[in-house]
Amino acid sequence: TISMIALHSSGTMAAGTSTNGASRKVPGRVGDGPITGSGSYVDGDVGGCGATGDGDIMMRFLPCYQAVENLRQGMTPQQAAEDAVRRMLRKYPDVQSGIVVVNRKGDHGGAGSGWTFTYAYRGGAMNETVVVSVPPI
Amino acid sequence: SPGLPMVINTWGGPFTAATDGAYLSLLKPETSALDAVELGCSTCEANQCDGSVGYGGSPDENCETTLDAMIMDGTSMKSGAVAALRRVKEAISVARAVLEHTTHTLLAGDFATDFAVSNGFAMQNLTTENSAASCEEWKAGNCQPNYRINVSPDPSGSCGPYAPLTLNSSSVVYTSLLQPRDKPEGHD
Repeated sequence: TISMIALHSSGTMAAGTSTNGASRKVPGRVGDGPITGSGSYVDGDVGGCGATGDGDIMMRFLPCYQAVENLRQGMTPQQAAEDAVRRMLRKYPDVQSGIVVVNRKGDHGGAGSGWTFTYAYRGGAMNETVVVSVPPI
Repeated sequence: SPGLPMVINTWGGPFTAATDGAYLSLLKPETSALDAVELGCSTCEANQCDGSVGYGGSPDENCETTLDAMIMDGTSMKSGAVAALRRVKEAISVARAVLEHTTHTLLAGDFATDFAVSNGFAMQNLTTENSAASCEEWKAGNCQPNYRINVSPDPSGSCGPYAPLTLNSSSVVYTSLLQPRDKPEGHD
């Protein structure tokens, strides 16, 4: 799954997700990818979020909605991501998850569980993409 | 923050082509944030990235690949999405058509396919030789692992078709019966 957030130089934002879901799924099964607030979410006043992982579980927690609302409550992107992952871990300690969060200024953070999650970003005058490795909670 | 414009997305490796594509598109003044997200995710759909995006990945029990995608505008907070999209490759572009040409948020299955075709997208087979072969191999191995529970024959050793076993939701073991077994490889 790719989940992406774009911040235009004017400050407008957009987010999106694309995935082919889980292997061997029951036909008709849909995961978190297309669910607004789970696969990705964005409020131009605050920031955006993108997620990946065990969609059957993640879509029950709307982690990206939670992360953006955490930003609105004053958390940093890193804190917002970690809180959203911890809420899932409380009920599903084995969940594989990855959340990347960015506020409207471009400050970013990530959190994950069950594997080493990574995220990539490129902005400003950067002449190449940087990949950040996020140790699992 | 590196400053704006900026693109950030899940995963590295093959996904960075999407990051670069989306970022470079934002250097052109006519490109919107929505355009950049559609371009970046479409890059992964076309390249299949690590196999978890786009055609030819994650076949279901019938060996078919279906696609899920959403796109959201941060100013209006309107989003468009497709779920279990069948036989059309450009999932996030169809999601954008839902955003721009309906007041809905989510279309699913064959109806999403009909909507895509009526919006000018081509019908294509999303199965590849690799995805078909991996699926046949899975079937030859008694369909292990799978996502079935509380069915007969025992899904931990057998393919379907499966019949449901009646559960008693008042029994003390009910909750434990809802737990997943060892998970198949892969995730969304």
